[in-house]
Amino acid sequence: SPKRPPSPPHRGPPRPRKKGKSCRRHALYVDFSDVGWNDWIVAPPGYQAFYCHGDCPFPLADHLNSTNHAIVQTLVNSVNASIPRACCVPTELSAISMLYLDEYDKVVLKNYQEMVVEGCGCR
Amino acid sequence: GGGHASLIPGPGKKRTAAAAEEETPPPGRGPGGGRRTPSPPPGPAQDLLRGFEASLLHMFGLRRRPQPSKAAVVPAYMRDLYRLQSGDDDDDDPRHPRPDEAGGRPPARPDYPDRPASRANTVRSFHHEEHLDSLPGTGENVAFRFVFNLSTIPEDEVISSAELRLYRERVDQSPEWEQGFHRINVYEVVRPPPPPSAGPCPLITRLLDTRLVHHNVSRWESFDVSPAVARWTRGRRPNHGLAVEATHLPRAGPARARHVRVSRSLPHGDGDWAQLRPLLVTFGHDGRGHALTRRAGRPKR
Repeated sequence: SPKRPPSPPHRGPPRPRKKGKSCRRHALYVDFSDVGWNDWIVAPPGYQAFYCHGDCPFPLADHLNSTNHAIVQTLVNSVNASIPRACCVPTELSAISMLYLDEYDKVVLKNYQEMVVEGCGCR
Repeated sequence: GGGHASLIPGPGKKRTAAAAEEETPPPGRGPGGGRRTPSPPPGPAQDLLRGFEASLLHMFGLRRRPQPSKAAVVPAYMRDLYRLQSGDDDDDDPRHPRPDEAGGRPPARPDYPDRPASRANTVRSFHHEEHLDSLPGTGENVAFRFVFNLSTIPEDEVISSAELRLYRERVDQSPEWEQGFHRINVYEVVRPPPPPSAGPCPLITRLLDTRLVHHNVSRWESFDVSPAVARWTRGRRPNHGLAVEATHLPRAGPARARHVRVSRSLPHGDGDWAQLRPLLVTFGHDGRGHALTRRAGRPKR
């Protein structure tokens, strides 16, 4: 209210930083030998696929790479918990190349799209 | 382990590892001599794993899990393409030595085929079917026919480019420079060669590419055979193979017949032949995703 004196800046105990809990990219190494596929996949032996995990709390910070809809959904969630928060999902992905022997013993080099998470965000 | 999650959760992973240990070679060998996945006892976990693997293979565009035979050879050119494409320009893998060039130096890395790869997301390599038919030459020249079985290329893959790679070995016994020139002609065989009983009959071919070379160096030569491969795959025309002719210029010396490696040679055996034999490489796109754009170096993760 404009008639009230301005409230002093927040002087309470510092908020505990939720470092590592907000939406971000985590390491996820997929090793083809773990599933016995290293006999037909020549290269690479495995790759960093990464995954996205973490909270998308209200208010959504800029670095959470959110959409307008995610901001609205998070806002609604803050007053009505039956509406879920925005989800922490990959927002940018990249490709990898794989060299392998196919079902007919032919050697194939192929580019596979959207195999590696490059960025995460709240959507 | 080591802070990394693996592809299959713990129980399934353990079960898979145990099954792999129980694998006995004789009954597990496929017709091609390759390894076969042991048939695990039925159960919900195995059904889950099977479905999991099936969905992954489908994602990779494979109908079933490949079971490579021991005879399968990965050409050094495909390894080089992979390294160049992925930006991994490390030294050679010691487990897979490359054939030496004359003089003991390793062969130079091939140039990345920027133009063919710019329109392709899939590169396939083929060795010929060893139906080395010696074609009627002129007596001075040597001609061979190579038949490549391209029927394994999926129908939805459009071949935009193809190259035939031939290895030629340096020949030192040439006293004069002028005597070391060869012309290599690559043809598409339009009609199959007639049987010997039919008598002398001209072979109907179409010239695809040609090159004048000198036999003072060992190297791979790449010939553009895209029109023929496009006719065989997209045009559904019969594939009668490619004919390679090495024409020796007049007054060539006795070493002329050994320059282009188009067949096995004794007594060297099969060791280097597996890596030096002719190779057909196709560049295609299956309509999904982007082309194989070369990455200029990548930081190590």
